[in-house]
Amino acid sequence: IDSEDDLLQECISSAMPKKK
Amino acid sequence: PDSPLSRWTKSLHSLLGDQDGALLFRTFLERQKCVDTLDFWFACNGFRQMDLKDTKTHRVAKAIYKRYIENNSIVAKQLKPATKTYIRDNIKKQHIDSAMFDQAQTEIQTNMEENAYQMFLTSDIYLEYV
Repeated sequence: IDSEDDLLQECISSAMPKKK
Repeated sequence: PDSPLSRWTKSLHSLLGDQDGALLFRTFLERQKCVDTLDFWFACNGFRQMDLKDTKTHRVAKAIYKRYIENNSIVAKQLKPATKTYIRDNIKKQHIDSAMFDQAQTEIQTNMEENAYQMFLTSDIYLEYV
């Protein structure tokens, strides 16, 4: 099971802009 | 005329929509010791896109609350007391919805637009990049 920190990081990364 | 750099100066939103822009702004905020505000802003966007039926979404809402709002972090300091109370009550009642951080995100964004973003556009790190 993922730790809270991992979940939070995953959430932040999912919203970061991707290289075009 | 529509280079990334000209877009960065257009608005905070266009800066954060560009990968290089967002990374450079992040580095700037790290130096200013307020990178949490940007991470919180992205966390709110990420959270809004999560599936409310997924139990993970509840854990993420709690994690955002604990990391940025419950304590006396820079994010918490910039939020109105009523906004923090609203989120705290939602978490307590396990009332999770996609828009629960919207008001908080707007407050942080307005603060960034008026302060950090303006400072960034005249900062050494930005001018060196340009």
